[in-house]
Amino acid sequence: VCLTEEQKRKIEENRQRALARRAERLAAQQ
Amino acid sequence: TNGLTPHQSQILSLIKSCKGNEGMAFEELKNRLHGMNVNTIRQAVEFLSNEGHIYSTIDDEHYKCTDGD
Repeated sequence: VCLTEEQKRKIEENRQRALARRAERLAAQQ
Repeated sequence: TNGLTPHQSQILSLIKSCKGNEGMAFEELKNRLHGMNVNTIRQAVEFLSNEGHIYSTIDDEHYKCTDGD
């Protein structure tokens, strides 16, 4: 499937937010 | 061992196995997990998203995994 630049940008934003949440959760578990 | 329930683990593996750039559609998850209650799938997806294991892509019905891409 071909994505528009705008879709790619939004997806990358969502990915970065998810990575930040993951890091937060892992830190909270320490 | 990763703190996930068997259902959550299974769903995460399925999403991880999807290589397309828009990720896995919820509809496809349902089809692959025939027999699993839709609410159970929804709850697991929500949990995985809150924990940062997965994220939505083109809309709230498509998901990709944060590790391995």
